[in-house]
Amino acid sequence: MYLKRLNLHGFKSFAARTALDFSPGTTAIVGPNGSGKSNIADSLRWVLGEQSMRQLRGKKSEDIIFAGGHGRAQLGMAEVTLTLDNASNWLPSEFTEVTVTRRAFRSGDSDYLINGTKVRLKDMLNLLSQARIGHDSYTIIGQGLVDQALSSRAEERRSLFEDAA
Amino acid sequence: MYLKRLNLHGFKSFAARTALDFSPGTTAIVGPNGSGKSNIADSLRWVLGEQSMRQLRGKKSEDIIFAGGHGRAQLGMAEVTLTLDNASNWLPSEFTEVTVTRRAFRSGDSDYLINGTKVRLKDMLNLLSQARIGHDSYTIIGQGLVDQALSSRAEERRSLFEDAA
Amino acid sequence: MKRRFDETFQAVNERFRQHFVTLFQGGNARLEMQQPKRGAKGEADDEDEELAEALPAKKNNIAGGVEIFVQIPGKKVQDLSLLSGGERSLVSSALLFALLETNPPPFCLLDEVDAALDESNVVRFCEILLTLAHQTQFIVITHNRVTMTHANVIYGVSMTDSVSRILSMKLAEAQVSAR
Amino acid sequence: MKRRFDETFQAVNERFRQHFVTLFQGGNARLEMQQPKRGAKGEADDEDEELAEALPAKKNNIAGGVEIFVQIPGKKVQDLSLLSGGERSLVSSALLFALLETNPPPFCLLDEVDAALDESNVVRFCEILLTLAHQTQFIVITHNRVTMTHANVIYGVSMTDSVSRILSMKLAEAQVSAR
Ligand SMILES: Nc1ncnc2c1ncn2[C@@H]1O[C@H](COP(=O)(O)OP(=O)(O)OP(=O)(O)O)[C@@H](O)[C@H]1O
Ligand SMILES: Nc1ncnc2c1ncn2[C@@H]1O[C@H](COP(=O)(O)OP(=O)(O)OP(=O)(O)O)[C@@H](O)[C@H]1O
Ligand SMILES: [Mg+2]
Ligand SMILES: [Mg+2]
Repeated sequence: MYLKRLNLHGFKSFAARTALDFSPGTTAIVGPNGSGKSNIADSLRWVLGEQSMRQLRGKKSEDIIFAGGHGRAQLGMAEVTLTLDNASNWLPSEFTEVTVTRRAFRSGDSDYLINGTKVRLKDMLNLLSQARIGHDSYTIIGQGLVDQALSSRAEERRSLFEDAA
Repeated sequence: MYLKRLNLHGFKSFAARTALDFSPGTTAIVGPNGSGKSNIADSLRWVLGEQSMRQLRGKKSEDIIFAGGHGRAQLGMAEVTLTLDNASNWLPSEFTEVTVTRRAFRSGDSDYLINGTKVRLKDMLNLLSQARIGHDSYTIIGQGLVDQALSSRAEERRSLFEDAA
Repeated sequence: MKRRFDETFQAVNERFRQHFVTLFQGGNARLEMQQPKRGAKGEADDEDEELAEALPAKKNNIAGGVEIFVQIPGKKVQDLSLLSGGERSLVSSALLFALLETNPPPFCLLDEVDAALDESNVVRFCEILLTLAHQTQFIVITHNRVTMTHANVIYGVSMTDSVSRILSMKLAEAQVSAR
Repeated sequence: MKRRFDETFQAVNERFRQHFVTLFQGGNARLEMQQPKRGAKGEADDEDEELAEALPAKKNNIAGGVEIFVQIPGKKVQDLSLLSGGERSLVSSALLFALLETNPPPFCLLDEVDAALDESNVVRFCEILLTLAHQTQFIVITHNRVTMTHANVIYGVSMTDSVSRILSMKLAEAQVSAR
């Protein structure tokens, strides 16, 4: 059991406070086209530190904040919190539960928090890399990209092995 | 009714003489992964004059000739014949049925035939373009490429309209 | 030549909007001709003109490209990149259908274009295909059982010992191993 | 560092072959380290060395890339490009599974990686996923009813008035609108 919960608020189409509790086993996410499934994948990438808007299917940084819609105003902030179970102490922390939060504002400002305390982006990335959680490589396989390892050049594939080594 | 029949012999995985009779209505092609469905699409592109091996998922020109397999020797030639119904005289020909054949040999030689008579590639392309049949644009939408119109740049999209005009 | 292009463009634009609304059950969509890049940038213009002369007329970028704007029902107009996989397939299909309708080719082969669509979208997709099938002979490669039901003839492809073979099939047989 | 890479490479190679054989019910597959480009081309070498110094160690192409060779049961070894859509997904999945097994990440999210697979291949894919699920927490986004049956928990996402919401679902409910 590693991922405990994902909380989204204002991230893309998740305008309302939304919580996704993970099972120690396998969790399936289903639903119609355009309902928001890949947006959940994007939120996980984002809270783990993804900086490339292109990887999040966006163009500018405010694209990941709820843009408004049917009689609903846009929001000024997107916030995603990932709760990690640390009962087995796989994370470099004395807490049995570690939360990692990322916020983005329309102004362009960003906040990064570990267990509710503001930290710098590099502190958050440090914690995650020590825990061997990456927002890249093969921990998140995006839609339409399953055969990317085959299309990329031999040298690019090498980096998958370096991540695994 | 325009396409009457497609005959394949030695084209990719179609080692045996194979005939596909088309219905005036819609024809569905189904089957397991790797059975040869997209190879049929490739054979249609190829008999209509496709010259780019990349569009046919190959690297060298002999890639479209049956390579051999399970206790079966490779073949020396690939041949595809497309039979077009001309009862409504939509083709510039006095025949009620027009056949277009393309052959490729391992030697690198190619034959092009209209109604069984050898012609040059340009004669075959001429006939097809007068009949407004193209191997490009939107008459054959390849696997994984349905949203290519969205990914391509605005200027590239323009050519779709020029084809339609 | 230009007038014919413009007429075609208008016709495709109207059908694109219509098919979009059918597939998405609402919303709005339009195509827009981009103005060719001209105006105040003197230096860029000279380069553009050289480029225009160098390229064949068909690929003449100076003529301007075609932009696509969509508004999914209930949502705001956003960049196409934010659309979901299935939504992208639907928008692209609406454009394809509009082109097929405006200038019907004798036949059209679609290889698994329904792959990203959920069941209700496949149903709407096939309904439009049915209306266009009077003018164009469709050959559809699919794994989807709903799509199969819309065909007059079904061919099953199978491979034994590296050799592909084709068998004419009944709908019920085909649906057994379909998705 | 190099030794650890080599050990990892060998381990992944062995598991890649195993998972390939499971998914394809036979055949063969291997990964190969390309030799870095050296040798007779004097001029190219100097450029390569400059390149090697300019690139960060991880992306150092001079170390050589990883080639993939596969032989589908019954067929000859051919270029990867000639593989079908589903076959490419399976080969890529075999490699992914090998990497996940060799160095299990705490979790792994897969977004519609089963999209191109026919029913029998989805079944085999899921069986491997089940074995890896003891070490890695999987989150699987899917439209496929077979894949859904392998989950402990199913979340249904729905959109009303442009807002996404999540509901915990039972298998039977989820399969109603699945493919
Ligand atoms: N910032 C935003 N504000 C509001 N809505 C957004 C925002 N960004 C994306 N969306 C909406 O989210 C939808 C796409 O969601 P998503 O990609 O998660 O769908 P999906 O469930 O994965 O569908 P599919 O099955 O087709 O892949 C789009 O309709 C898009 O308009
Ligand atoms: N020249 C050739 N000789 C023999 N076999 C070939 C040749 N070229 C391609 N093939 C085989 O054809 C198969 C691919 O067929 P195809 O792409 O038509 O499958 P498909 O039915 O479309 O499957 P999917 O549902 O996965 O898209 C590959 O296994 C490949 O090895
Ligand atoms: Mg998606
Ligand atoms: Mg295919």
